[in-house]
Amino acid sequence: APTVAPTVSPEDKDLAQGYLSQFYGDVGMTNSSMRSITNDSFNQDLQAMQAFFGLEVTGILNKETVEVMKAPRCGVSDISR
Amino acid sequence: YGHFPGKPKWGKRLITYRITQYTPDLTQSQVDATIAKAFQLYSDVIPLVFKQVYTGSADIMILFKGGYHGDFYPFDGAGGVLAHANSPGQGQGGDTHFDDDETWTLTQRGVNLLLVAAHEFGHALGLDHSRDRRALMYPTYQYVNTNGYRLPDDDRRGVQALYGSRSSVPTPVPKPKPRPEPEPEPEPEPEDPTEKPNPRNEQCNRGLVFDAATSIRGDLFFFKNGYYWRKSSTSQGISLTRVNTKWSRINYVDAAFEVPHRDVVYLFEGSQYWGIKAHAKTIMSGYPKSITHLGLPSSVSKVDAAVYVPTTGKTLIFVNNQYWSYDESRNQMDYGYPRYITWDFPGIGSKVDAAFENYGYIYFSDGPRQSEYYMPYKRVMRVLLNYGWLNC
Repeated sequence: APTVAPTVSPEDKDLAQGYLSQFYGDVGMTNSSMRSITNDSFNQDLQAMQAFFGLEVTGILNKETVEVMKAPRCGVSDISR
Repeated sequence: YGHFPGKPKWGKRLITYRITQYTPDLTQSQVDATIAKAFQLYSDVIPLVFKQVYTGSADIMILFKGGYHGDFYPFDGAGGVLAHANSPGQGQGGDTHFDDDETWTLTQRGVNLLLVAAHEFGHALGLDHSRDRRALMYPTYQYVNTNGYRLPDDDRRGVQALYGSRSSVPTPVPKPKPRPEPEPEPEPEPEDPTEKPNPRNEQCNRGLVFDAATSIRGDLFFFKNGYYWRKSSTSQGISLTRVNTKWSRINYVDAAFEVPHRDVVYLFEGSQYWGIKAHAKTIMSGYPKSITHLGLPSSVSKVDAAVYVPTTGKTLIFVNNQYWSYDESRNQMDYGYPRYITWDFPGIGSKVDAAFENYGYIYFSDGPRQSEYYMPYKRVMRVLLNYGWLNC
């Protein structure tokens, strides 16, 4: 059992995975089922996203990060492709 | 700011765009005017010219559609992704798509079209997302008041790094190369002594005064004494034609203007005006109409000049030393008119004989003199002579 209560819901976790694969994923791998989402790639992409938006770079999904992910935005990725 | 890998950019100055699918949230002319304004944020600072086309393919193809819309990036319903665009390039390069599951507005309600369109056109010109929260190219949407909106510094520097900056001197009208005079057409015999002389000999007269002027699908028409010179955008020649050989019920043209997104041009003679389909150049049914139909008072017996301004969606109608503003999307005269010309158009003179729009500038003729006016700056950029357009 996790030592600390999860700070985000499973839905937000799914949202985050979709968000990162769409805007921080590797070229052409927009479909999350195609990308083998491993924890380290999730954390790496999450850190890249937190750095881009000037959030605290923890690699851990928290409320502030989820809020940014829910904001309406442009569909072009944030990492140069 | 950021650029895409390899810094793709457009290798030419005239960029065409075409809106192939509109949103039901706004009128077509509101969308046209807003898209034109979004492009103008860039043409104000870089030496590119953006021109809307209505048929065929364009450099930047624009559409509003929800869900799947023909590329590999389907939209996601209301919220989330609002729009996306491709970086510059052939084919789909520059193409811009707006999610029509959003509610597109011109205000802070819903999603403001000007702000999102300006962001996406940044991509279409070669800008990537910026990390500067104040920048237009920041990835997430944030409404700001769009009255008098200008490109934020970060974005301006980013796009000027690609295209250089627009010199304060406006792009000169391409000086036509001297051409051999076209074969003179047989002089039509004047039918009645009151008829005004054929203006052929006036074509290269420095004192030439126009009766009216307008664009029609990219060409320029200059009216004089019941004739018109046509300056083609494709060939170099200038042709002279008698108005009533083209439109038999019209003899002299006092004023003319084109509403491009409706593909219609309006010609005025005395207290009447005609609507003409621009592509077929045929008079539309129900015309002529009285100019009072536009909301002009019955005391007005003729219009001196008229011009449609794409970025505002308004038609300016000039009579003596005053003018009216007609809103093409609401089809009615704006409140608070007439106003004196000198109040709102400093430097163009106190009356207007002819007016037309060309590549974002408005040209106002007062006698032989013509003022090139830039609406966003509200100032005269250059003073020309009318005859300068006629390949003299």
